[in-house]
Amino acid sequence: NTIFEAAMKQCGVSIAYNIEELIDLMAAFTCPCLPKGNKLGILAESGGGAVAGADSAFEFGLDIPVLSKARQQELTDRLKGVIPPFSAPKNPIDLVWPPMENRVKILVDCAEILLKEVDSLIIMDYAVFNSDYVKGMQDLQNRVRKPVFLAPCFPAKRQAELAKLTLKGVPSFTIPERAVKAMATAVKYSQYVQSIK
Amino acid sequence: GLKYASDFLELAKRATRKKPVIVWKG
Repeated sequence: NTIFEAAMKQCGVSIAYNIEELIDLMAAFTCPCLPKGNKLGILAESGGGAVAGADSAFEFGLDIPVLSKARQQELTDRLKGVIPPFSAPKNPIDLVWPPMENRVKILVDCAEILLKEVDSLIIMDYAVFNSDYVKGMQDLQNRVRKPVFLAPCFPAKRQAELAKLTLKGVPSFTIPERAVKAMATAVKYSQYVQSIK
Repeated sequence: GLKYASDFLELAKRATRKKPVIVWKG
């Protein structure tokens, strides 16, 4: 097993240890861009999801950097009067249930600010999966050329929407840990590709 | 066996330059 894993690593092959991981990796690699480094941003509407994601990031070797003061201020300014003032704008970012009105724009704006200082982003939200949401996420990813994965809340009721987003190049996962693990594998593959250039 | 492994690794190296390759270790 050690020899097999070493050989696969030397060739840049990603290993799935069970069928669930195989599906997750296939979803992750539908993304049109790879993370250039291991700095991960987490944008959540649920503090628990953010904690689960951060713990997994540590486990799989991803870094969750605290945002610079300038970026924290940018986020605070964007969210002023939109969400309660006790949210921490450091990373992970907890949006504390933003209003339904303009929700896609709020998520996209915050994501864009966060992506100025990280290589990839995982969003955990309660958004309504309409065409605006899909387009907003696609446009964001195409604009910043950094991968954005989703791990929406209430995934059991949203299998069809998750599949739709994944097919549009925005990989979506049922729980934060699976999104983080898949992102960590994408980072490893990206590092391999950079190392052979 | 060694020939098979060697051919496989060469193929994998060529492939991963272009696209991600996943091995399901089932």
